[in-house]
Amino acid sequence: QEKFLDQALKAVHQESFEMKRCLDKTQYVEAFKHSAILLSELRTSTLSPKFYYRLYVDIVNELSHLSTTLSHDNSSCENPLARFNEFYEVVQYAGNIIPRLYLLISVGVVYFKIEGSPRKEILKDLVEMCRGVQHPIRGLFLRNFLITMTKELLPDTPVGDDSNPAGNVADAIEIIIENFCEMNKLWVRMQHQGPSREKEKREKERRELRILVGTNLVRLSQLENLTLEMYRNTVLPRVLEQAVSCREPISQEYLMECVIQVFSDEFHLATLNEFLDACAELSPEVRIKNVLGALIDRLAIYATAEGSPGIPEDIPLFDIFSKHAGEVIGSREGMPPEDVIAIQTALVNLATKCYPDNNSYANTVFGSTAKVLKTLNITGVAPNSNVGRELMKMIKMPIEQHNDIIKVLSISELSELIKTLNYRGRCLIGAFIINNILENGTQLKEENDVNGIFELVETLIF
Amino acid sequence: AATQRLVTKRQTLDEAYAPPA
Amino acid sequence: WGQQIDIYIKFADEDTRKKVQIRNEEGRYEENLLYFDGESVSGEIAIKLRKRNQKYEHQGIRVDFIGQIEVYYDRGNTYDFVSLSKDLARPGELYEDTTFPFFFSNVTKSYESYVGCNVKLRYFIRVTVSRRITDVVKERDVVVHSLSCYPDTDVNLKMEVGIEDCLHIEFEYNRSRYHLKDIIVGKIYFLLVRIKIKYMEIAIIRRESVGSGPSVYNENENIAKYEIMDGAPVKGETIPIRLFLAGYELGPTMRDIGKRFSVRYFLNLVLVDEEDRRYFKQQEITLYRKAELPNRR
Repeated sequence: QEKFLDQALKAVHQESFEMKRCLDKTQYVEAFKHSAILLSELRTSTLSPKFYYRLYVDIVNELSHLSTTLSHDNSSCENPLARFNEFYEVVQYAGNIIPRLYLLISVGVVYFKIEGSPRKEILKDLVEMCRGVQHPIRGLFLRNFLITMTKELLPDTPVGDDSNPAGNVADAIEIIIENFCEMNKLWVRMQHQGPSREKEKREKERRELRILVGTNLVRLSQLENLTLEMYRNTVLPRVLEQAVSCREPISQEYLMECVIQVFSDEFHLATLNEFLDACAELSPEVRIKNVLGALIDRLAIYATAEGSPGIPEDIPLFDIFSKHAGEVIGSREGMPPEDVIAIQTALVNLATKCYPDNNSYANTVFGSTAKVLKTLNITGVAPNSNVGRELMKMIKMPIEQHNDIIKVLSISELSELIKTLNYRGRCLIGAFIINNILENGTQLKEENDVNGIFELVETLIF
Repeated sequence: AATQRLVTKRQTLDEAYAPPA
Repeated sequence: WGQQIDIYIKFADEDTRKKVQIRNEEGRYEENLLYFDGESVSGEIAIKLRKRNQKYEHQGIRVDFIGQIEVYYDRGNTYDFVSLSKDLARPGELYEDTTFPFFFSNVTKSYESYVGCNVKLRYFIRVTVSRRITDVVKERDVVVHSLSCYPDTDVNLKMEVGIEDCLHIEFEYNRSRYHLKDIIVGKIYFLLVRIKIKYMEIAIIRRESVGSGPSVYNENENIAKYEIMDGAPVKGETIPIRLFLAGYELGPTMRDIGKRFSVRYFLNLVLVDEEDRRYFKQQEITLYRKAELPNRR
């Protein structure tokens, strides 16, 4: 791979030198020809995604010289509009599609910036013409180049504002989502390529490329005039539609996590039901606990952040999550118990962070978890097992959150859950509780409190 | 003229994400 | 021995008339004056004596405007579809350099100049100085372009084609007639894909047919190859086509020229699979040279 890459880079640098020479002499068409040759290296099939990325970065760097020079030379040109209209056509004479489209994007971006150019048409054209590249890796990098180069060009004016000839934020959303849909399609298609014995290798490569797809969502989130209504009515449904329909776990898990990461807490709070409904439709192989956990963690941080308005009172957050978590767990027959508990842990996290003064939510979760374990006939759980690790985390959570064991005592179901652990597990929890009391200097003034604590640490006492 | 295209047919989601036949 | 002459053919508006490049039989480019159908062809013939103070005897001087079809494998049998002649001088002697004007009025030039693989069509001025033994002949070519004007309304070319259970596509090109600087706008829609496609391209093929009836000889030449898709699509995919004809050396479609040859153009849509098998669909298109509308004030 290193050898292939070196050979390609050598050719790139040679042609780049010629390209720059032609640009210095304002021989633009000749410069385009040299650019097309250096871009031809991106037609390669010999490089793995990681090495293709290195080649891509180098080539994009060289190509930026072309864009910069073209932009700079505009100022001295009598009729830049006519010139770039011609350039936009001339670069399409290139016989191979990869160099042609990279050049089209490079020239198109400069053309876009000229006063009077058909901006809306250019943006739309660039997105549509990229359909010609159906090869997953080459297509992903090409469209990534597109979304990177057009970052500053996307119209970000409110709907109804006609001041931008490129359109308004609705047009920008349409462009980005179209690009996103095509990229996700190519990314998922990678999964089906190649022999089945190379499945793991393919999946690893796919994970390396996920950021290329995610960049589209980042770009959407950066639109300043993206309103909640647009997010709820257009952006989220389109993204979730792709995530659910692709029926591919790596893509689904990444897209859901990406949505959680890039969009604002207010958007998430307003669209919880839609998002969680989609979670229930995801592939069984998706680690749904990661998705739900990520969302809950995010909202929990939001709820407790300094200066945050907190969770609006009209949003019964716990009830929503609890209901959907139940649906998700119910719809996945083969869900491992540790994943069930991980989801419950996330709910406890939500309850303790968002509703610190009301332990009834946490209590509900502990109660239902104990029931689930009973139904699954799980008892004597070892603390270092998969289930055990999750249980330990869950049990410790309210204790760490409150740092006041007296408050934790109101979670009556906690002791039932502790009893599902084996001897060692119960001892560890007992020690944890006692250490927490000592570290926090919690004073036990009531007999009931003492009895409560003794119940929690009874294994140690016995 | 340099941006002329014909209208494309929409691809259904099933078609888009189906494994190659 | 004896006096010798050099003949120079100069056209009347040589400095102002447009010149165009045309590829000759050897593949080199030549630049010649451009004429259109109906234009008069005029100029002067200059005959310069190489030796001073020596007369030059001749049996007559003639100028011809000829439009000719020449088939390479039958060079002796040229067909002059245009042959206009003017006598410049009766038999006599030349004592000094002499210039003879010529004028062919409103000459019909029905066909476009063409240099192909097996046939060429050319227009030229030929000056013949007749002598007793060997005539002195000088020729100078001009290029003729044929202009056409078609209405803007034109049907698109749309067709579904396929191999059963294997590959079905619907292709569409926006027109069936294109001028030489036109843009082919089209799309390919995949209805069924059960082969591993590597890429897809459109080739422009020129087919030169020489002869008639059972003795037609066809020669295909790939003028262009234009990649329109990289990688393997799935069902429901639409691939856009935008091919600028101005980027290629094309001429207009020529049908049954002088009942001797035709030049036709085809778009060849080619899909290549992972094992380099080629699946193709050829479609004839008509190319024409567009008459430019005159500038109106």
